[in-house]
Amino acid sequence: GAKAAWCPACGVASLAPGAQRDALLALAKQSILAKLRLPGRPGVPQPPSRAALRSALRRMRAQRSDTPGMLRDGPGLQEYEVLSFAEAGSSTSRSVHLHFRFSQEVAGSTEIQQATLYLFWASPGRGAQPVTVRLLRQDPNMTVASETRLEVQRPGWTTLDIGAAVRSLFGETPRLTVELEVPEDWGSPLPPDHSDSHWPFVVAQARARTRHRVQRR
Amino acid sequence: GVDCGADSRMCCRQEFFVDFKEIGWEDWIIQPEGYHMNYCAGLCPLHMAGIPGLAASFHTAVLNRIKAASAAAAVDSCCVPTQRRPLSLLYYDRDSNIVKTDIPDMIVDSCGCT
Repeated sequence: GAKAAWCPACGVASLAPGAQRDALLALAKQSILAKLRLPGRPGVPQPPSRAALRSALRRMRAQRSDTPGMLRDGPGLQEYEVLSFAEAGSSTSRSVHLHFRFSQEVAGSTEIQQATLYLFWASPGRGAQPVTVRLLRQDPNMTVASETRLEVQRPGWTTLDIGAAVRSLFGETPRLTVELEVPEDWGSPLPPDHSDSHWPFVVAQARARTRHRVQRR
Repeated sequence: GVDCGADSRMCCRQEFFVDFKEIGWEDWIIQPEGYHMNYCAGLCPLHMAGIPGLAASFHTAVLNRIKAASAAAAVDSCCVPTQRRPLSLLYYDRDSNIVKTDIPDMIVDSCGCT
């Protein structure tokens, strides 16, 4: 036709419109996956329940207003905020294991700036009740990486800063196992089921690792 | 910068929107609904070098004519992004965690000639 079918800037034959669109869509997918360091799009997710998600976002907002400036902007480095809900593991009458799984892509290419564990106590006994929170290594003996004793005075949310422990554990694997131990007469420290709005979760802030520059003379 | 029209030949910004539903990604990308993958296209003859978009004033146009008449006018420069901004994504990762991240320099806001 009148308009030459060639690319004005590079002088080669331009793609037919349909082929051009397909090429651009493929480029968009490749570009986003590369920047998210994903080998391919993730499988169909199992989203958390709306109640748990809404409750977690509300807690995160409350926590952020309590501790402003938690994460200062890094020098143009890509930052991540990850919200991970617990998977219930083995349990006894007074303790339970919670498993959190973080993706290798984020854990492998970022530095954890901050990590907070959110726990909800529905009906603690009277007075201050001792609760022990342990972060366990992923080795066969599940050795203890860190242990914190809490005094739970009343029903409600408790937050625990686990940033240092997560940084040390992520060096081995992007998995986190938390053991909760409560007084005998409490019963299970977990809400009745996963869709409950008081399900435990972890929020981690991470920043892409700075590219190491090696100066050679 | 200048947005490309139907018959633009000079350096301009070509808008291109990728709808995540169209590529079947709406199940794992929670927000936004798509990505503005704009790009720069068009000619950058030397007399337009260094000017973001097209001539913006009479003085510039005259200056361009003088440069265009010069012997070196045969060399082109390149049509590149002059302003970009991050793409904020909220998505489910492979373990169904919810991840929020801002990917720097992913959206081209304007183009110009080097």
